[in-house]
Amino acid sequence: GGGPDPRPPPGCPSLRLGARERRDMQREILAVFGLPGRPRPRAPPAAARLPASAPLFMLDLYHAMAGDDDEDGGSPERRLGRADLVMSFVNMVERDHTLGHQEPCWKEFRFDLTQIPAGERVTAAEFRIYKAPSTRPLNRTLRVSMFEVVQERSNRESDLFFLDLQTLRAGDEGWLVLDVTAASDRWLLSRNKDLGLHLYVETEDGHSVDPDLAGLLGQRAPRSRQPFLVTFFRASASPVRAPR
Amino acid sequence: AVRPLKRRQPKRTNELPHPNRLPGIFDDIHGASGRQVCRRHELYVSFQDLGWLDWVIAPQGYSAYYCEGECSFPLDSCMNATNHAILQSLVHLMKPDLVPKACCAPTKLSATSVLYYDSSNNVILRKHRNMVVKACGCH
Repeated sequence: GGGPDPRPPPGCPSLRLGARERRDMQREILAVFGLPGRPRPRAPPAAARLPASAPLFMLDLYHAMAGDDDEDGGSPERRLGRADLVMSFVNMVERDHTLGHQEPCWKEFRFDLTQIPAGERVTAAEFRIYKAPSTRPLNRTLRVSMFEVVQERSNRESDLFFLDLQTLRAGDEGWLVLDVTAASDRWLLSRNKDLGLHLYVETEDGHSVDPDLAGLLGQRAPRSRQPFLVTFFRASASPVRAPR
Repeated sequence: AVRPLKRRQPKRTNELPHPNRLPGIFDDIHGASGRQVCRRHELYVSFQDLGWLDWVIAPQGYSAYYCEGECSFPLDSCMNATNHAILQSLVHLMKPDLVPKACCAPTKLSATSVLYYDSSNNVILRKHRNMVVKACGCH
């Protein structure tokens, strides 16, 4: 207690925790935070700290949520939909289906969803991909649609479930946000699987366009422009700690 | 012999046994017993001290605060106390061995948020409710 650097009153033996007690204390405090344990990020902290797209976006959300923390403060529109957990998924495999110039061409993104915590309800989910001005003078309006892969088929195209459609202009630049909330019902049912998304781009008169040529940046983009998935959760049951 | 007048037994009254001058809001915050009256105190939880800064992106720690102080005079104007706490404190004054004082505890809590990496390097933002004491009082 006390000021920023509380000193034990003179004469009282200063309490020095041993390594094991410190670890026990950390585990207790992690339990209060409802954190599974002390994760060890794979990439070395230096590399992990490069300004990557997901941490940058999440840091903005953190400041918005921190401003929201005071329950009775925070203007309603700034609330993150009452979410109490936001996860951004960066572990993604990207596959291009633009070879052989067969139509339609699309980009496939696969996300590892095994980290989604149990007992949380998805309130919103969005796929964020950076749009640079397109390299070719494509005609003015483009339509970007997103589908969820429901079932892969060996002898034909996969079964798809429509998620979102956005219209943009070939010269636009900035983050394109596609709403994939509708896909979350299936995640919670088949947790062990990953999530497959197909991204299509076509012109107003229905011709399929290679997403790369339309200026949509995939995994080869700089870290601060790579696509990622963001999911907003609301704890369905408040994580009550088991009595000790 | 004139019988001495019977000394009138002092009427048992519920008068408080000791001078019950309540420390007003302009007095110092130490109650009559020299202890501090119930109020909020600074408590900083440092993620740096916990060695978490290699996976917690923000914040570096947060002020959680704690409540401490006497509830001897719940009627004190600078302290907020529930009616029950006032009653309990009064009954405690009459029967100190049977009924404990009311205790100093949080009356308003708010949330705090933590941004961190999970073991797959996903970035997670978690809001934790009831982690910051906003106000203390006697319960």
